Amino acid sequence: PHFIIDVPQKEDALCFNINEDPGVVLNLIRDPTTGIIVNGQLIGDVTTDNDAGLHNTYIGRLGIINTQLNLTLEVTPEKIVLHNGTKQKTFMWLDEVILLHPSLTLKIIRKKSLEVSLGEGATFEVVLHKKWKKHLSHADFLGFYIMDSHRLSENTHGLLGQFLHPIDFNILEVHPGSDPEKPDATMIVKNNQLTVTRGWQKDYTEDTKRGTNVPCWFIHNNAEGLIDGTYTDYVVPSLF
Amino acid sequence: AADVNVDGIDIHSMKIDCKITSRFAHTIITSQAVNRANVSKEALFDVELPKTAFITNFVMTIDGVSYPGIIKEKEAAQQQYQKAVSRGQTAGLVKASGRKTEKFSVSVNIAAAKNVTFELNYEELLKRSFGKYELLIKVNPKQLVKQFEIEANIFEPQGISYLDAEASFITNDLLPVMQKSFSGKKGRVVFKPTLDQQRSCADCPTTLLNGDFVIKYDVNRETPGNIQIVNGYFVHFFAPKNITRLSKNIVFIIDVSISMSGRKLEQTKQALLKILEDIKEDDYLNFVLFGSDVHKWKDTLIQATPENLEEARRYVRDINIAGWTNLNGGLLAGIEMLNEAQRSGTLPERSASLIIMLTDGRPTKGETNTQTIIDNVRNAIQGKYPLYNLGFGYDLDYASLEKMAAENNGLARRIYEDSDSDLQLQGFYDEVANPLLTEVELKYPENAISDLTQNNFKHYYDGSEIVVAGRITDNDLNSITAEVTAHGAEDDMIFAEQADVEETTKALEEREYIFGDFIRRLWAYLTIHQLLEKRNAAKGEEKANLTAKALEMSLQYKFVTPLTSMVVTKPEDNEDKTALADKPLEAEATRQSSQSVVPSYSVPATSHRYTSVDGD
Repeated sequence: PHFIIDVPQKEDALCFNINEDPGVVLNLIRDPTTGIIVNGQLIGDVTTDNDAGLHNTYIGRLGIINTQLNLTLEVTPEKIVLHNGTKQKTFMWLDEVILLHPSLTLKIIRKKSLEVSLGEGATFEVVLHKKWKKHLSHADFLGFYIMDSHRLSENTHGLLGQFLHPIDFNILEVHPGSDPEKPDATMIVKNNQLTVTRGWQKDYTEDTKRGTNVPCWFIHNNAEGLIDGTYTDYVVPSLF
Repeated sequence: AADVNVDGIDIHSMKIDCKITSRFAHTIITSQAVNRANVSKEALFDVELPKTAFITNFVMTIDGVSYPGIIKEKEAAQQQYQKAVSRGQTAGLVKASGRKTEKFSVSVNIAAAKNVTFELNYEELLKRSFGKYELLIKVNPKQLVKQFEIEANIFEPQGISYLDAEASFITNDLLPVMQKSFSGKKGRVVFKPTLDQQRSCADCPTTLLNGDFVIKYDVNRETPGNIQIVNGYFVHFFAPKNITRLSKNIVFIIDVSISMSGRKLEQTKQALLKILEDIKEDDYLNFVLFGSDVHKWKDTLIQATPENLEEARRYVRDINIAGWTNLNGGLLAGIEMLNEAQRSGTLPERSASLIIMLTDGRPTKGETNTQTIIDNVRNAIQGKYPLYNLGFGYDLDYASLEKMAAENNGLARRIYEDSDSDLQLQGFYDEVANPLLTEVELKYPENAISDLTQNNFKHYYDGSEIVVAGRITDNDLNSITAEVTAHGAEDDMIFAEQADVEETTKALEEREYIFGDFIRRLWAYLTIHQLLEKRNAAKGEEKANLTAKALEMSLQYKFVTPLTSMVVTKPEDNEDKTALADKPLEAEATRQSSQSVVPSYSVPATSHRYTSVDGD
């Protein structure tokens, strides 16, 4: 999956890919103070046996948890399941519904997106990407966007959560890269010196089909040097 | 003078000659260049003109042979030259360039030792704002010019009360070079720096002449209005002074969707806080914020008492981002608030109500069909108050905002994303901050007048001016009487104005200041602008009729408008090539071309940016 990190104080964005095997669960957000956790499980392209080589992976299943309220939300391209203690509610992507729970608001836009608000100041959006009917190798997958993070504490971490704190970086020595449209540069971040590439990634919140290009500095090697530790540190045993 | 010559081409002279008569400005930019090289070279004519102006003529003279531009119907011109376009032989000569200007550029190959003269003509009606008319000249000659000159001659029958000129590039050394004078009806500004005075530093081959040259002036106003008549056409300028200001009821409808996050929201807050400082105690106000949902500060409009303003400031400081763009919900909530206040009679009887809406994106929540939103807004307002739409940045449907504002007696304005966006917002508010009159109607003798431009105005604001022009159909008419009715702060008002045809014609007979039928051209300019505005809001047969009329007049008066193109022929080797000069539309504007100086790895701001994980 591709990650886009908005850096408002720089009016710029960073981006990277995490390449892991299908089935692996990555921790995206962990806030011990509010008890909010978001994990994502990867899926890959549906490949044939003789199809070898690297394959793209995507978020195929999302787990959004509020441990303090004993709430869990499981989102897959097929359905949305809310567990509230022992009670369970299931919604389909064909539903157009707003659920006003005392501590959670769910807004499902039929076949497009889901907005989840965990009280004031913590709002996420899940975008549903449906495969093209005739596309043999592609599977349906999900996108996850942090719309509002005010309620999350300063202890928040995770592959996305760590970037909710201000991050500083400097770009030096912009020079031509292997692609004439994408210059390379040296980035100084967290006392590391990285070679980065100017490119863009897609934001699908506005246009779920075509997306909107977000210009960003791409960090290679699974964001090594940008993220705290390495990406394997964010692998967790299960979605919940 | 060796360093005047850049890459073989020597710009021998550049003259910007402007004649203003009764606010109607006719500008001619002439540039002469000589190829000093012994091979053929490309000469470039690259100038900027105000967006409000219409190009009227362009002539290129190469070694004594003239190649005039020909104004044609846009579609016909494009079809005729489609072949050339498809071969890549022609490109648009005019492009939107800045906040207030568009760029006209043409280049042509000049044989060794040959010369070329470029001449561009354009016309515009100067608009009064904050009590002054402003003429903007963009100066950027690219190299030192042996004879550089700006000359503006102003003739105002009412008499000039104030005249000033300033340039963004002016230095102390250059101050004495700028000559400004006015007396009675005439004013003059001349700027004619020598070659050495143009240098960016002593012995430098580069020029410091790069920036805005602005002339500001105003006229005497002994009477509330002034009617001028020449050759069967009249113009009525109406700008009464010493009128008690009306209190106003203002609803700010502000987009707080996620795309407004960061600097845009901070600048909006700064502007609103500054506006709150300037709001008068007898004004009423409220805020409606729309993101995914719609939030009202108060349920009803409330008076701007010091306590309420303090609370408003706290509210503005706490404005936060809230999801998607529910434009329809925000607008309808704000309009309904004013409607309800009017129904319940809670607002001062004599006051001006208005709505200022600010958005930076397209509707993404609630009703998203733009035409439905436009219909909803029109049906809700029903002509009762003007709606001003401010479009922040470029990621929006500006044409729809223009259409919606035009349908509701208001206007749309683009707020450019920049460090001064907050000042742009305040500046717009200041223009409408002091309503003096409402429901202004200017009436003329029906049987003697035809082809009148707009003569009904919802509001008249302090520092502005209402302009109405028309044609006199009665050849025996000795005088015109105008009657202006309006609602003021204390009473309804009727202003009467009379002008003697013979007398006003005589008063304008100072030939050296008059460029032909200027009142007729002023009338045509104003009529075309208003037809084009109405056309934006019209549909079907009405739209077709407005288009036909605007096109006919554009061709008749030789204006390059959005409906016409000017075909420019360029001699190239053995074959003439053609290029088209079109009028760029504000609604189609993309980010300013000045941003192209930003290195390619920089970030054009996007509408929505979240920290996220997704896949292609």
